[in-house]
Amino acid sequence: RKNTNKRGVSLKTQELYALVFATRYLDMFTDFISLYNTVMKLIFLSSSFSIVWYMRRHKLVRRSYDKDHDTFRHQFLVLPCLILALLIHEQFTFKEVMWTFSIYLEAVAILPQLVLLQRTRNIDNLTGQYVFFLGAYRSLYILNWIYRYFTEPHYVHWITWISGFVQTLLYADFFYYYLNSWKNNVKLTLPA
Amino acid sequence: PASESVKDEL
Repeated sequence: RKNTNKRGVSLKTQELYALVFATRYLDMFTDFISLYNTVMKLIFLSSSFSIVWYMRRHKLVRRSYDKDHDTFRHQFLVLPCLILALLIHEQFTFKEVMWTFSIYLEAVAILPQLVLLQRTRNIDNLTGQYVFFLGAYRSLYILNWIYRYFTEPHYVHWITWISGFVQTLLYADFFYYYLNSWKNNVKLTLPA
Repeated sequence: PASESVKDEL
């Protein structure tokens, strides 16, 4: 709140994340898995939608949001993911295709944010840490998938594994520069 | 289907 300079955060990426969670958690009210699962889904949905609402509606934040640099066009990511989900999925049902779409979209949703960081170059600590933990979240899933692959029979899910791996790869160079800046205790700057 | 078998994942 106090850092109303939202210059570093990409509204485009926030909107893509809101779409990812909206299309992935369609079965939240029909299938109860666990309290943790339901609570976290509500947290993911409420946090992503409130960030979008806040960045769009809040007068102070809207003015400082860097809209002339955050110009990545959603449809360049949404349409290919939708087409891919219609072609490659495990079952041709609305729920399964929507879920698969959300898996593909999450893998690339960070791109507008990474493009914005390279354009604005002034990466303040909050934004840098935010992007770092967004990437760390999915890379920790890879550790979980490896563990489950070796401990549970028939635990093979190519769609989530490949998408999660691609997503983590997209962060690779950001992780490299972020960890270097952290190690050398210098300001994080990405190459143009 | 995948959405069912990994539904315990967020």
